[in-house]
Amino acid sequence: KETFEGHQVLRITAKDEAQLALIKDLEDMIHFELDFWRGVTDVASPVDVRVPFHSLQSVKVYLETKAIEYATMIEDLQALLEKEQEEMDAVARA
Amino acid sequence: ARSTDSFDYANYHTISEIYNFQDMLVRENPNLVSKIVIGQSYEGRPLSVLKFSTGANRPGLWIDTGIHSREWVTQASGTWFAKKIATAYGSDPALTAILNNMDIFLLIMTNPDGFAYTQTNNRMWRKTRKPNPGSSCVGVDPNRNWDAGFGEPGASNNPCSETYRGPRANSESEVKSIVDFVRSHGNLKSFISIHSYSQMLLYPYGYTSTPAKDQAELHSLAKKAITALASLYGTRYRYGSIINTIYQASGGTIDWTYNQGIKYSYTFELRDTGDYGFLLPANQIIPTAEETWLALMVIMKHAYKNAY
Repeated sequence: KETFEGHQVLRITAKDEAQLALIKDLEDMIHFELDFWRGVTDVASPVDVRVPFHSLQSVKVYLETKAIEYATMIEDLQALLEKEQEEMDAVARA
Repeated sequence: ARSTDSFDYANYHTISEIYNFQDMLVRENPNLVSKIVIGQSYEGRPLSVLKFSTGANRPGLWIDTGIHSREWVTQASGTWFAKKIATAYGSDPALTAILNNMDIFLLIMTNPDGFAYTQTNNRMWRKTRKPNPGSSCVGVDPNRNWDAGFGEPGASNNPCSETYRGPRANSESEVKSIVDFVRSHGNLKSFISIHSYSQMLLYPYGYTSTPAKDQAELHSLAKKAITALASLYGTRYRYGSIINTIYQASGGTIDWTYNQGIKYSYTFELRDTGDYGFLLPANQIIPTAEETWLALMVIMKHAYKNAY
């Protein structure tokens, strides 16, 4: 079973079209293995992206050097998944 | 659960529990609900549509959930919708009037292989599970596999992409089965495909910026629908055409259904109040389903009252 230890989901907010284009460039950086949960649309809409642990530092550095704002939407994806699984197991037992 | 009354709608369930739920609902409501198997998935799972009907040869309203398997709140909401339709018939005048004149078709498990895979191997799986010859990457995005602008910008030709369109339109049995059903039925009046998250109600087109012929009506109806939705918990939705509201997306479900003449073709992106993405906590399933139901009713009522 694939686990997501160390993965985070970042919420990225562009302040203008230029930053939006820079975020769009992330989509083409295949080696980061990013999973866009909410894709690049317009400046008013944040972008949510799941970042594997091995890419976290690089992606954050990329965003910070371009002065693109982001927040950590999900700090520990695996912890949330385990909680979800525990809830399902509890229901099944009940 | 021993019956659909004791089924726990406030939690996520396995695929077999949902299939069992469907069978129970059919057994409990033999004069209203039947199950139609319209095809099977790549791995051989049934594509079971619940048909809510009170008469023969009626026009139909279609709802599907879960085409992107990791969007668990959609299958969970679909289960709640099924029970709601069964219980509201005879007590809710608006739904009763609809069902006295039209059929409702509900496909809860639109991508069953993907859903099973989310529960056994990879919770974040979105696509189908058919292998791609020549690639180690599996699956096709079933919302890029329809014959509407297929292969144009807004989908990927890379099998490793989450938006891989597939080798050709309708290459996925999960898509082809719906296509065959829609064509053979020939009289669907609305088609609503449900996704999550990001809180949007969208209408065609996604593959072209040319406005849909009925854009004004679709826009106005979307506004009514999201207003009804927001009346329950204040959940705010955006609405508009796919290409103008999200981005260019080719080969999408409702672009194809609209081009088939199903005027009221919409796609939902359900709620994410609390920044959970695809991991919406189970305690939000019922509020999500309840508010979405209000919007669904607006669209279904409109389709019923504005025959074409």
